Amino acid sequence: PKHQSTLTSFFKKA
Amino acid sequence: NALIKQAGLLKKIIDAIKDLIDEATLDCDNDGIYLQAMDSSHVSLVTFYLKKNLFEKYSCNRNLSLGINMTSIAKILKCGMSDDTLLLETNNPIDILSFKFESRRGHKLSQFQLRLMNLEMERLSIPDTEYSCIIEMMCSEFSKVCHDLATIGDSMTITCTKKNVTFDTTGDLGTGIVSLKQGVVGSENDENVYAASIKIVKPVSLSFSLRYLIYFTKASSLSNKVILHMGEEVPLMVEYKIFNTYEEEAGYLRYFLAPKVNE
Repeated sequence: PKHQSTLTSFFKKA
Repeated sequence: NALIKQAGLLKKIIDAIKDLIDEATLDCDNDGIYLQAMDSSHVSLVTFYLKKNLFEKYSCNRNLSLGINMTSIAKILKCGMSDDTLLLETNNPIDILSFKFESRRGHKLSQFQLRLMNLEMERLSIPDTEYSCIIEMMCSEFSKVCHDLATIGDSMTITCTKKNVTFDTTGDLGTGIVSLKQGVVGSENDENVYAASIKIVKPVSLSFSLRYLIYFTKASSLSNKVILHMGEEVPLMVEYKIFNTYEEEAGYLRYFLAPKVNE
């Protein structure tokens, strides 16, 4: 089974 | 102060994002208007850039950040006709955005004012990414693939190789797979037989939620092609280019979607 990742783990706060 | 020749274009752009995000800021400077916002679950992010040349007239003599409720701006844009010209203006103090629609023959003028919001938006920095695969295909084709596979499963795996791109899903009722070959099939003048243009460094296979991909296909009316950018372990970027009435490239609408990963 796969789980949905979130964007905050790829893109950091500017 | 921005004059757009066809109000319908701005309406299409807002309609393509309003179901994904509730609020956003329009960041305006002398080169154009930029928006970035994440959906409430932080799974997808939308950005658009409307370059100065999208507008018949454009001026912005200092940097502005306009807090907008997406449902509200969509309601106002719905009041205009798609081929009306639309003048957007802010005043000082900057607490409203005014919309002046003028019909093509000049017989009808309407004006609406949108109350702006004070938003503390969290801005993410999107790193410059060298994507392994860049796939260009017809918007209508991408939309059909997503809608078809969503009738079978919840997520879709996109696999890109040098020869083709495949989209597949699995659900309770069974499976579905669609494959598009690299290149143009048949006459080059007939875009209806265009399959997919693939630029590839390395094959990639990633899974994504179809619910989000279907949201993104609302942008299909902006352009006839969509560009999918994929890389190992990076979010998918789905890009629709925006053109002005002279068919010059005048910005983009980009959606980023976090992949589904193994537990």
